[in-house]
Amino acid sequence: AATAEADRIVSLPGQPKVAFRQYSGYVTVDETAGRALFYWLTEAQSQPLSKPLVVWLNGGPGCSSVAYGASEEIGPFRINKTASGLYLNKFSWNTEVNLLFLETPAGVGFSYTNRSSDLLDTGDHRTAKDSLQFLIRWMDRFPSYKGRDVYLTGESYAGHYVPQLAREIVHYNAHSKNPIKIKGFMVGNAVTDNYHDNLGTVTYWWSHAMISDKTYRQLVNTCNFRQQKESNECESLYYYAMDQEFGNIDQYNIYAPPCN
Amino acid sequence: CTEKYAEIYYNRPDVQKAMHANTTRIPYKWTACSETLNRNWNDTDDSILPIYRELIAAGLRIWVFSGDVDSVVPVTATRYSLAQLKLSVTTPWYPWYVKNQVGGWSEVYKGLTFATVRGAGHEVPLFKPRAALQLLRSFLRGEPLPKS
Repeated sequence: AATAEADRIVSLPGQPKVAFRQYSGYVTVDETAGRALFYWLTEAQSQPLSKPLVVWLNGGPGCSSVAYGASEEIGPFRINKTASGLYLNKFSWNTEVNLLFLETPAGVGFSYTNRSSDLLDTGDHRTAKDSLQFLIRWMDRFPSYKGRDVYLTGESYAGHYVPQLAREIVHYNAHSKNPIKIKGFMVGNAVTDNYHDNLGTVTYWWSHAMISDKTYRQLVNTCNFRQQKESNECESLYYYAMDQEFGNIDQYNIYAPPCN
Repeated sequence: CTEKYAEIYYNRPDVQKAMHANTTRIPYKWTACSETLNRNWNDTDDSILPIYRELIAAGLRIWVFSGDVDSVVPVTATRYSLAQLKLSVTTPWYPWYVKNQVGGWSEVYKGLTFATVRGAGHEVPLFKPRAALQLLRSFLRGEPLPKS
């Protein structure tokens, strides 16, 4: 409890007054390498003790849940245009739940490693293991969350992180005296299956009139869609489609201009 | 472009102090996405579908949603992938509603709920915050999204 209180955020610079509690800080997940993951907990706006814990992960890989999930999606605050302060998000998910943003793996955002080679060889496996260690040790710091319902949520490449962490938890629970009460997970625009994601993506581009029939046919006939690295012919077709046929749009929101 | 604001705010020393962040003086600026990690990602599963099958069998509640104006991981990609699970339908395809507007479409399978979010990009809660909050509420209750 002492370290939990040490993590208590009294107030963020430029933050409006709020009634809910918030905490942030580090949990060491690997002493040998000196890897520590950074979290930000915004408790539920009412009756936090009776509400579940929802963990939010952004993807990338390499992107920060503090930057996206917390600051422009589901968190209680938005950052104003001059970054001088914060304003309230009335559709924040902490109206319903206790919301934990985790920057994972080490190297993302404020999460760090003392072994710099970690930044060059981290992947799905280490991320899932470290994130499990984080949850186990975080709950030791916040024991009131032990036995509480836990849900994992996330988007994009967290379509990998979230199910992989859920599986780690299920396996951990199988032989733990203190199981983590995971109830489920929810993911959005989630990276799921290379072949079907890639085939579905070029089909979406064609069905939403973003690319020509010719380019669509060439992509489907040239690309393998299964492996990480496509052939040069396929890669150049992708570039042509994006540069010449999509044109100047925000690919994350196709009817909007890009953020320059 | 709001991530630009984050790049400024979270690099402010007073913000880092208030958040107990960067206590070891990390030798690089805080940034929304680490290029180093992204370019050197070591191992990645070709498919997550085997984990879905294992966790459906373990009885976890699984929801998948998709903002339908995202072209990076678009709704068609997710539908092609989920179709491989060959789950039986328990509530056939229907439009779901939020504040008298079509929030998207949804279908409930044995073991998984799928929903689109109309007009939302890659970061669904950024573009459709009210609809995203409805997703959370229905997910937590384990109930299908509202039909009206």
